[in-house]
Amino acid sequence: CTSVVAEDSAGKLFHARNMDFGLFLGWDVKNHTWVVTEYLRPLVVNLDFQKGNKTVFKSTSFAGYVGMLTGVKPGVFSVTMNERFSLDGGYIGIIEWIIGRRDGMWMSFLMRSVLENATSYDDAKNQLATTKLLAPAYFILGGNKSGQGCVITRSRTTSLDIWEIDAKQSQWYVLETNYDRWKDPFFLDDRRTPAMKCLNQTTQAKISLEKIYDVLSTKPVLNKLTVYTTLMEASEGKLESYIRDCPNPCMPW
Amino acid sequence: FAQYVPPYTEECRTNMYPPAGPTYKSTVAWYTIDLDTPPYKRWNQLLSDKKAELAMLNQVIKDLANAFVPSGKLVDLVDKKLPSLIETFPSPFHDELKGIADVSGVPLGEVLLFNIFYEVFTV
Repeated sequence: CTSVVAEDSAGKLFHARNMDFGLFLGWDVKNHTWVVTEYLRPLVVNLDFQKGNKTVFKSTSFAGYVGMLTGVKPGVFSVTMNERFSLDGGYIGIIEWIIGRRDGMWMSFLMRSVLENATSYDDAKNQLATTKLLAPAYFILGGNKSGQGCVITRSRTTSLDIWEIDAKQSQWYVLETNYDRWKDPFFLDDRRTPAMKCLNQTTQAKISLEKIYDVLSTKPVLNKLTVYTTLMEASEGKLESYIRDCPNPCMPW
Repeated sequence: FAQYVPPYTEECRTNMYPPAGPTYKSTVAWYTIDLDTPPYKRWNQLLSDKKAELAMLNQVIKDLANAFVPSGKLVDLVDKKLPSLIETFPSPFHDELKGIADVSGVPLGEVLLFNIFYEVFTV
């Protein structure tokens, strides 16, 4: 996955993501595609969660999947989640859950709970940073005013790092793929460098959701695992999604 | 073929929006989920529309599992043992998952596995 929160020169925040899923889950040698990725695409839906006929939050999800991975609470915040691989991974959390240690939360259920119940950017940040989880994760959060954008790097038990937008220090965007920001990405899977190159080339003065879509359409940020691209703007409650394809030549991840 | 070798990267794309062309497949349909509806029923409309697609994904995952464990014991484990975990899930998720299994016709254990895929695959 690749997630970006960027702030333009007027302090407006944009949030977008590529959802990549299906690595090693069956390679179709004839069509050069990942099998599970192909079958996930028809399941992508946009959801408008309502209470009393009013929108509580919007999300891009998969039919049959009740947790959330991408969503916006109109006027308040937007949030995405990227997978964080670790030896202390979710399978340990699952074993703990089975043997009765159930003080952690399933990642996608936490995302949904935050989208439903958090009342502000800071409230969402606090819940995502402090709730005990069954698996490590990256949470990428965007708000509705200048400076409200961050990447929360989570282990199962604690927040390891919160990296915030600081436009005054020229840090006008935060970008997360699937690696800790203080480490180099795996050399066979460097989507960070090309994405940063394209964002830097765009410049803060010209950044917009359309320009971020360009970045997310550049290979290998767009790759064979990319199921959908979502563009969000919390201040206007905007969420739009597109099913993607990556014709050859294209990186498998 | 050399372009498959990392770190292949192309020049930054421009003017890709509005989405069109070979990297764009389709827009995404909208559904309303009414949180005032009982959890068991709130996904009915969506799953009625998408049950064939969900069943196909499910079959693909089963085929993969059977390729790794040809005896079928892994799928058996998911179908027979995993449903017992459902009651340990917080509200409203356990009722929602039961509703999805009933409407889609996909076994509850397999619906549950789909929903905890993230935790299973973070290694």
